[in-house]
Amino acid sequence: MGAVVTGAALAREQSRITVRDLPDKPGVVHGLFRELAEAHVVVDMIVQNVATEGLADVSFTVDDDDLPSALEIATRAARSQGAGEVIHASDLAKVSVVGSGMKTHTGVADRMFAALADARINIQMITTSEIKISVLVDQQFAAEAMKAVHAVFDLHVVPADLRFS
Amino acid sequence: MGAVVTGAALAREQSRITVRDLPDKPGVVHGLFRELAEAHVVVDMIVQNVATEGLADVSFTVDDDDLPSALEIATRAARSQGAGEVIHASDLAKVSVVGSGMKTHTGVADRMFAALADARINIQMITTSEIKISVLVDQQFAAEAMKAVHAVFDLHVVPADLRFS
Ligand SMILES: C[C@@H](O)[C@H](N)C(=O)O
Ligand SMILES: C[C@@H](O)[C@H](N)C(=O)O
Repeated sequence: MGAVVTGAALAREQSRITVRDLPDKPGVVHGLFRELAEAHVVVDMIVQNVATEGLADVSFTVDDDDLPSALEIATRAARSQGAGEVIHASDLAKVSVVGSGMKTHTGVADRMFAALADARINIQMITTSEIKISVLVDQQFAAEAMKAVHAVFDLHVVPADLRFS
Repeated sequence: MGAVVTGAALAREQSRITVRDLPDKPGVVHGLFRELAEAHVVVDMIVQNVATEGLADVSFTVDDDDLPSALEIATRAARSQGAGEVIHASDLAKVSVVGSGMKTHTGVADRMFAALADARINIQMITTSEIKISVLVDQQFAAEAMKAVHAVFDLHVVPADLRFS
């Protein structure tokens, strides 16, 4: 497979905040993120899957350092939007693979999933764009996950913290 | 905000398949996507949020035309992975905004959410990368959603189906 995937990236020290049971109605997710934006909290991954019985969970990641203020804001905003509980976790790592060839090749995501499966690393969250696949894993598996994705895509080892957009 | 967001894109005629209650253990999502990859099904968005009580939902999108075969494969693979129900929907549209400036500006996602909120358009799924935010909406709101994001980010109208990576 000629360089379909051209690089990998790792972001350590990530925290994840999940707001459960947000009402699946227009404007609700804006009600949550408006307050984070006004407080200039830098949010990285945002994930929402489809609602179940009219309620949806929304998760987002921030740097570990920003967790206390992000959590306070998210808890307040969740209450104002009539959401359920707000849960969080820290010491997570985002592992990504990038490559413009993904658009025209099937199975790239599965090769990444297979590499992590073989390494017995659990995938906590997944987001994708046409040229990038990101997963959230426990930070203790970050180096192993990077090694696994470098191997499956024949990538030369890049400095772990080099970010690809 | 000098051109933080430089463009928007629309992909119509999307279908969404959701596999509910996948066991949150290493290798399970590979078990689902391996079969789709082997059948050369072109998958676009993949979204997984964190598990609840050890079970996670995974959704992915395909072109409407590919739904029958993708659904058959996903239903078989879900059963082999011990998942719960498989649900789906068609006639959806993916609306995205792109811009390398997002990495250094807070609040871009919320401006998109605010634009859709003001247009009373419900967001069904969200996925992000550092330079792109994508949401899944009902296709009947596709044109309105594109108009709303063009307005809020001062974008000149681009041909709706022009894809940005
Ligand atoms: C759940 C949340 O995304 C809701 N559907 C909204 O549009 O705001
Ligand atoms: C749910 C699924 O993603 C599982 N955590 C896995 O790693 O395969």
